Amino acid sequence: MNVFRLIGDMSHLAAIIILLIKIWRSRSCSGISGKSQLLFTAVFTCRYLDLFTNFVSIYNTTMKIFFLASSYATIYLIFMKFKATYNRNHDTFRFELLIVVSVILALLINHEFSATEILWTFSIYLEAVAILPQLFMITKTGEAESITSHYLFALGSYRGLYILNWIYRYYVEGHLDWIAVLSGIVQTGLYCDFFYLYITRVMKGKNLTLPA
Amino acid sequence: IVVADQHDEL
Repeated sequence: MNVFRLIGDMSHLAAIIILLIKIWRSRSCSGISGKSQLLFTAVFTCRYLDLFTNFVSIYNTTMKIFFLASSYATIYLIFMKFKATYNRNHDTFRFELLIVVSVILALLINHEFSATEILWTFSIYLEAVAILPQLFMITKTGEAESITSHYLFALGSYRGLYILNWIYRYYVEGHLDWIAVLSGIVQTGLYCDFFYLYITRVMKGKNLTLPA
Repeated sequence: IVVADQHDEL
């Protein structure tokens, strides 16, 4: 554990909590892509199956359980409890394509051709692109509530901080997992436009509206 | 260069 990874994890945790608070307080999931949340739930489910086979630390286990539970809770809020507020007609990204491509890539490019390893690899590839339905939705509506943009900023920062963690681990521990590193770079890259808008608008107290 | 032999990250 190093400082980049810890802050990255905290940022990830903060993102999930911000999202749950936003939905719970406003009794609404308006502006949130249910498809992105489904993809994140699939990511956690496939990746954290190793809860049963591989113990790393109390910290690791606790975080995994929290991420799994919170992602299922989010899905419940969006598709059941507050489903009347879900903007289905704006959440139109063809996310099936992301799943198909991630499955194919995981079968072709992995560290080891075993069930658990392919599921892990699939989760890494899928996570890299899971935010696309959400970003697409914002592009379509042209705006996002400020709390939604805080959520996205925290979520995007997490993988960016993990890149610093991977650089640190490469030099200090000789640890390199190039599947995670390359996917993490793609994942962080997808947020670049959003980061720019967040820093130039939201941080100055303006709303996140896209230039026409 | 050591490739991760187990996944210890989240």
